Amino acid sequence: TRSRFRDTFDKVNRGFQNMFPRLFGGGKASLELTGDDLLDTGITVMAHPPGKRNSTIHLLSGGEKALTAVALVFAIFHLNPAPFCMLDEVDAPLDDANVGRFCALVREMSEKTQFIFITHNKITMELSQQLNGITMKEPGVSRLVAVDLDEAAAMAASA
Amino acid sequence: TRSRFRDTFDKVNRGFQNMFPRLFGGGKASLELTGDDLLDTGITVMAHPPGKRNSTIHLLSGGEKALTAVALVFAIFHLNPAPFCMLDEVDAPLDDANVGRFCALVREMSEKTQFIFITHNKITMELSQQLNGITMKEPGVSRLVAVDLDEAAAMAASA
Amino acid sequence: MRLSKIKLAGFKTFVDPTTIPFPSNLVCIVGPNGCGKSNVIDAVRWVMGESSAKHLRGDSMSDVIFNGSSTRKPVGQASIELVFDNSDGRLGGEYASYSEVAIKRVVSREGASNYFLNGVRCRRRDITGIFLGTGLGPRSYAVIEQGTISRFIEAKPEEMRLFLEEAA
Amino acid sequence: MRLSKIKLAGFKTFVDPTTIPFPSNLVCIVGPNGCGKSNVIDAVRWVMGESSAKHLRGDSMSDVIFNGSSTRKPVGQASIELVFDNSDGRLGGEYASYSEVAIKRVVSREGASNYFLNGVRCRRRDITGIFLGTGLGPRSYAVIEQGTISRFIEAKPEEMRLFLEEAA
Ligand SMILES: Nc1ncnc2c1ncn2[C@@H]1O[C@H](COP(=O)(O)OP(=O)(O)OP(=O)(O)O)[C@@H](O)[C@H]1O
Ligand SMILES: Nc1ncnc2c1ncn2[C@@H]1O[C@H](COP(=O)(O)OP(=O)(O)OP(=O)(O)O)[C@@H](O)[C@H]1O
Ligand SMILES: [Mg+2]
Ligand SMILES: [Mg+2]
Repeated sequence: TRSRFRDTFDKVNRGFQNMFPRLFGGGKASLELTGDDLLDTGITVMAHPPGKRNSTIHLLSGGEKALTAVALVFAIFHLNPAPFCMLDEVDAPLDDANVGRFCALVREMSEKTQFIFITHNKITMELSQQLNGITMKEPGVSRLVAVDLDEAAAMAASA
Repeated sequence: TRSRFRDTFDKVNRGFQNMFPRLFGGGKASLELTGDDLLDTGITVMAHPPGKRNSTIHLLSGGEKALTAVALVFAIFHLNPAPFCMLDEVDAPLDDANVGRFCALVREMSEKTQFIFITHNKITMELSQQLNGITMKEPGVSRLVAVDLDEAAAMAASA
Repeated sequence: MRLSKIKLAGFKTFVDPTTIPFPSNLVCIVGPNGCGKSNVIDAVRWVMGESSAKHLRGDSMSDVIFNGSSTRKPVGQASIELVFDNSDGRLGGEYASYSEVAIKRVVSREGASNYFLNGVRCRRRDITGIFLGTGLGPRSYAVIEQGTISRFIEAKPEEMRLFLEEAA
Repeated sequence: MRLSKIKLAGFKTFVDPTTIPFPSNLVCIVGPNGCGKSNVIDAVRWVMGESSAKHLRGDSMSDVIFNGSSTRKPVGQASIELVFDNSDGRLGGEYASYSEVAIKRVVSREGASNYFLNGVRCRRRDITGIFLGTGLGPRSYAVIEQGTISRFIEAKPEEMRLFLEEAA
């Protein structure tokens, strides 16, 4: 039904326009409709990191793409906040400044949503209130170990 | 030219069997032929990180896959050493222990092959003899800056 | 509603019964390459009804069952249980009054899966039904697998539309 | 034979003429997200003959030409030059006696590319010919683009065979 789609699109678009500059420290982004009929139109993503005029999403760098995608996923959480969010190394392509902004946003959203995240990045580890370490002291067998921040950093450092 | 293919296969397989345990600190890997006729047989990759018996390549973790692929690429360099090797953030999925072994191997191979690599990882930056920094002091415009190790680490930390 | 713990047994590298606690809203999982972190994500998607072996990085559904290591023999079954704290009554329908909701899936090498809701056997439909409208599910936007985050913006316009409609 | 420098002008984010030196066998390129590091890799593959816009992350071949920023206007052409130190005479054929070999590619918005070898105009075939047998080329195993390393082992058996044959 047209009005339902319109409503969903507008909400996510507003969320996306809000999240993007907070993650990039500036710039702007939006969702665009490709057709006129709300019943079958497609959706494209426009994103301009600070200072850039680039035309298509494909020209974005590896880190810029990942961060733009995070902004979109978090915008969807605004529309329909799932009880938890699990992230598997989404911070891997990001430089430290972008990791910092990503962590600040996750901390804020964690008031309403539970975040469970896997990372090798020490800055992201510091965001957590609870660290679960997994080791393979016995080769091929996973075991849980309690770790503190220093141990976690060391764990990411040793196999 | 069955014998040419056989020769290529054997050389790369030997290189792969040598590189894999050096990158993983143990374990073994090999290339297998899928058919009997050397003129049209395919090739599959078998890899067993230390302590693991897994059957297929698909079950490997993100970091294990990347490291196995690096072992294969370096094995091909053994067969036909290209004048230079350019690597764009291949170390991103690796934990620090694997990054360390990767760097040790690159250092050794750099006696014969020139390595030009892009990284955000401070351990890999230390491997280099020359650091080229790229900044966008003017938004959207790339410019080269000379950097030392501390500055490089700071660069990866600031946008 | 939040996830309070996950219990794994015989699932991929978690051959011994293991309970991973999630006591707060910011929980981090760390460890070296290949130690089993992404296997935990696979476990969550599997118990929520994932039915494609390929999406679990395997060739067949029995690839989720521990198939041995250099010191251990393969086992015959895998089981995963997610325990939710539902004290806010957010999980709808007949379960709203339960303060704790546990969903469990068990599979043996012969292949048939059994699902359980608070210890009582149920169908796969009951599990997917319970999550309807919450945004959760085996392929939900709430679970981002390793290396897949950028796919969300690289999708074709028609796929992007479908993606938004499912999330609503 | 090694790469001694790359000269970029008007190519993607390198709108001003820029020379990046590679004085040793271990050279690292660093910088924040989006600053232009992978654009350098694209430049190397482009000058070696890459002819697919999609493989250069663009929609058309003119996407390699700087198309403006918040403070600059778009420019009309892009040019890349790779300068090799060939003092070991490894680059074969008629160029073995040259101690320095420079390959250059220039393109304008109308679309036609011009190739140059040590400053003398030549055809694309001459450039691809010079690299024959060295392992180099626009899609060579010697240039690993961002996020693609694991593809080498995920290939199907027939593709893996082709990959090895090309490398020989
Ligand atoms: N059924 C199974 N039985 C035994 N081992 C298995 C099974 N399925 C997968 N594995 C093993 O699990 C390992 C992968 O684990 P996982 O992907 O969780 O690692 P990870 O901690 O995420 O590592 P990374 O940091 O590299 O992403 C592989 O080494 C694989 O062999
Ligand atoms: N023709 C062009 N004109 C202007 N800017 C361009 C052009 N083509 C690409 N860009 C810009 O180049 C940037 C991408 O650069 P690149 O991929 O080299 O970044 P990077 O340094 O590799 O970053 P990361 O660390 O995230 O991988 C994008 O922001 C894009 O807008
Ligand atoms: Mg993983
Ligand atoms: Mg890049």
